[in-house]
Amino acid sequence: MNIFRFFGDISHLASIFILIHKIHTSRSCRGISFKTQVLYVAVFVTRYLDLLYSWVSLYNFVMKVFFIASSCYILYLMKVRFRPTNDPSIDTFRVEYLVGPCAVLALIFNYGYAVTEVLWSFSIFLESVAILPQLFMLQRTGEAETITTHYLAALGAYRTLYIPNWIYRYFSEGYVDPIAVTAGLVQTGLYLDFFYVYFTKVLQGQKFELPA
Amino acid sequence: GSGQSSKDEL
Repeated sequence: MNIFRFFGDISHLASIFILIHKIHTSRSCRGISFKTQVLYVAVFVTRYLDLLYSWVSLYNFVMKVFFIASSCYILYLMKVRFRPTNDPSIDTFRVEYLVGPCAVLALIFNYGYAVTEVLWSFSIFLESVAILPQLFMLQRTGEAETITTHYLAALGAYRTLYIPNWIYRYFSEGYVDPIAVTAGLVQTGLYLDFFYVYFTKVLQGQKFELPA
Repeated sequence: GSGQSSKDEL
């Protein structure tokens, strides 16, 4: 554990709390892509299967359980509790274009041909693109509630902080995970446009609006 | 695994 990874994880936690807070206080999941949230459940469940057979640390265990539980809870909020506020007609990204290629990539690039290894790889690739339905929805509507942008910023900060974490681990442990690093760079890259608007508009007190 | 994967990360 190093400071980059720790604050990355904290940022990830914060993003989830921000999202749940937004849904509860506005009593609405407007502006949130259900598809992206489903993909996160798939990411966490496939990656954290190792909860069943390996122990890393209490920190690791608690975080994994939290990420699985909170992502399922968000699906419940969107599909049951605040169902009328969820508008599938603007959540139109075709997730099969993400899941299919990620499955193929996982079969090619993995650390061993075991079901758990391929699923781990799959979860890494899928996480790197899971935000796309959400960003696509944002692009379509052209604007977002400020709290939704804070959610996305915290989520983007999480993976951004993992990059210095890997650089640190390379120098301190001589350790590189090419699958995680490649997917992580892609994932962070997807946030660059969003970050630009977030820093130049939202943090200056303006509404998040994309140019027409 | 090869020991190279970052399974201890979240």
